[in-house]
Amino acid sequence: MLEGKFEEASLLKKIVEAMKDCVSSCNFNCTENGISVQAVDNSRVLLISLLIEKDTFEEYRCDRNITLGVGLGSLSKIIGNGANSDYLTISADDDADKLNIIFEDKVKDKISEYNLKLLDIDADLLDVGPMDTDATITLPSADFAKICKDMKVLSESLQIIVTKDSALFQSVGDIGTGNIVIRPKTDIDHPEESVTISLDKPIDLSFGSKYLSDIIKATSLSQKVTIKLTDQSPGVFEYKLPSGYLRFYLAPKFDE
Amino acid sequence: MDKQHSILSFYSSF
Repeated sequence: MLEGKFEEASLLKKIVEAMKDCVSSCNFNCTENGISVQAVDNSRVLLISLLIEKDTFEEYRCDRNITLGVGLGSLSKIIGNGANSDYLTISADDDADKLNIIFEDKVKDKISEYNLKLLDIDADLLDVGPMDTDATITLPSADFAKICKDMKVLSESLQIIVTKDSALFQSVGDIGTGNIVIRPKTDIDHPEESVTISLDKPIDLSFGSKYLSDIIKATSLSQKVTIKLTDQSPGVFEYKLPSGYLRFYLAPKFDE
Repeated sequence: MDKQHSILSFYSSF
């Protein structure tokens, strides 16, 4: 038996909205520690890794490990029916073929209950393990989203060049070029506005703009995004949850 | 010309 109660439906809504355009369906792996998802997008360029730790939930129990195959478009439609501030409880029996979804209005005496048919999804898990990182940038997620949107008008690729004291985002396209430089900044009054750059090795990596457009759909999940970059390796874009994370692993573009 | 690599080429299956 799985049962997880979110304090606010908005959190699961944001998670699903951030994932559903990259991945149409995925397995929710439920254990006593929480719920995790790993899924690769249809073009096999972007990998999503989600961890919702049990502390994220107001109440959580999972008696036995269970895997729930979920169509994210369908889940999105159903959870769109609840108000952001509602309690949202998901539950499933051990051998369930459906996921129960219950919204509780905190003011009105109103409870809404839905069932989502589960899918049988055959998917390999990839070992993304801990990896060495050459450069790590942490910046406001809204700023990163704007950089990606602004650069996308110029080119299908966004080049990220990190040196000791700056990160340069560069697009070179048919209509012209664009450069945005950010530098480390500590804002004591507004720590969410701070920018940090740590560097072991200078980085020059290119990523597909259309995949970055998918990644920044997670912006509302966290005020900050952490970008981990390693030469000729996937970039990791991490949005922290109250307890857990949503990470995107994006394969780079480079000459062989 | 840069080539878009597949994420599957970087990680192995469990």
